[in-house]
Amino acid sequence: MFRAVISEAKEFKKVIDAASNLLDEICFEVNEEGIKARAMDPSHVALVSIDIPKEAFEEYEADVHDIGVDLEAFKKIMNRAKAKDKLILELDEEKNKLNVIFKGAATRKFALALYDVSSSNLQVPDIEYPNEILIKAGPFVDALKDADLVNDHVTLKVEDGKFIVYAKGDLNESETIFEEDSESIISMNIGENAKSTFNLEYLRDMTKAASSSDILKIYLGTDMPVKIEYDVAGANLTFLLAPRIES
Amino acid sequence: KAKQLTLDAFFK
Repeated sequence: MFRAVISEAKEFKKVIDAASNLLDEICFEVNEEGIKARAMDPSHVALVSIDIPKEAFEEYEADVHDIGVDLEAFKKIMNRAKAKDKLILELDEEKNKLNVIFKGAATRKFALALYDVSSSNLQVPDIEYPNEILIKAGPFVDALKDADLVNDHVTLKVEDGKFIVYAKGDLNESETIFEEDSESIISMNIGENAKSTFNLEYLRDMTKAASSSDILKIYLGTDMPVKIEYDVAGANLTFLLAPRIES
Repeated sequence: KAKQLTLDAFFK
């Protein structure tokens, strides 16, 4: 069996949005501890990892199940959530559906078809990073928006104790400099100068579920995948994005 | 010329 009650459907919607920006389908592995999912996007450029401990739920009860769903369909259903709705997720093993129930002014039920999405057994690779930056999501997303004006990729740099978001197009350039004492920065754990370049659209998608005051943990090296972690509605979201390199 | 890597290279 699997049944979970989430007090704010709108918050859970952000988790589904974050995944659906990058993935077509996902397998939620549920057990008595909580829900987890790991998947790479079809091009293997990005990885999404979702962990929701049972404590994040108002009620939670589960045995071991793999629940594979089409994310576009799930997202469309979650878009129907009203501001004060509670969300109930329950597995209907007989009908092979995931019931998605909104409880608010009325009780609205959707039955979402299950897909045979095999659980990936993917692990987030245990990469050692020289730099770890804790930054407010708002200013970081703004820096990405600035970069978006000049090119479709962006360079994230650690240089002389500063975190820099830099983009260069054929004609124009943009640069946002975060110093350690800037109010956007919570903390910087700097080991060495580093620089990696990334596709901007992926980075935008990965940060979409974060509210501007949420705190992103960014792990950065040179020509290494960037790792971005944050929490939404008690769920831990981790994203990994492969770099572009000069060849 | 820039090349987009995949994550597979880092899963070793």
